[in-house]
Amino acid sequence: MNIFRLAGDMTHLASVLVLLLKIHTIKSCAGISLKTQELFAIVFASRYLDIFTDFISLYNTLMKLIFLGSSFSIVWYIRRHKLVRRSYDKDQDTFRHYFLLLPCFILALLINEKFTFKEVMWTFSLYLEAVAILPQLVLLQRTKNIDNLTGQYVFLLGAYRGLYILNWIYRYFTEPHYVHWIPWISGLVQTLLYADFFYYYFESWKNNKKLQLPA
Amino acid sequence: AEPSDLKDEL
Repeated sequence: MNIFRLAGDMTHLASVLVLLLKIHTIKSCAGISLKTQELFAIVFASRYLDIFTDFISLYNTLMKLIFLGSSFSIVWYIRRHKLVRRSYDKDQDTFRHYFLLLPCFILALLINEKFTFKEVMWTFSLYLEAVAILPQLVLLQRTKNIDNLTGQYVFLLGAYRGLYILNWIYRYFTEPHYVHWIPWISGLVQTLLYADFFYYYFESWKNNKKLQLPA
Repeated sequence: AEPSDLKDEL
């Protein structure tokens, strides 16, 4: 494992912790898109089908358990927790996320490295993860006061994707036969979706102003 | 390395 990959995993982990901190201690999910969280839960459930069949490393298994457990508990919190669900911006979070599922699944059936159940589900999870942030970005645009934790959460998610690209570049030059067009292109699309957010995030940071995205 | 060993990533 290289430093980019580790840093990417750690920022991903940090993003989840920031979100759980906000939900668990402040009992608020204001500014957080349930649609995006549901898509992430589906992403991990379909990607980690190999968790009990293929052992890679203790690190790998533990991280998979963390991402599965955290994504489903976040969805549970927003839907079921008495206080947290009250802070959910239901009227603003209107992205039709179900419409992303079918196109991603069809694309995974058509474009994959191997036509097996596990491989198609894995590819589906890549395509879905690439677009899963869209409801969250739309909600951010509609939010007048983006609180710091929400801004940091999205920033850390974007940083995680950027670091994974550096990890792929590093692996490409250090490992033989390391070519994976499907995750690379979907990962690139995923990272580009954060570009606009990053721009305004750094602007607000530079000018010491509150983060706000233009509608 | 095998051509498809990306599964060690998360």
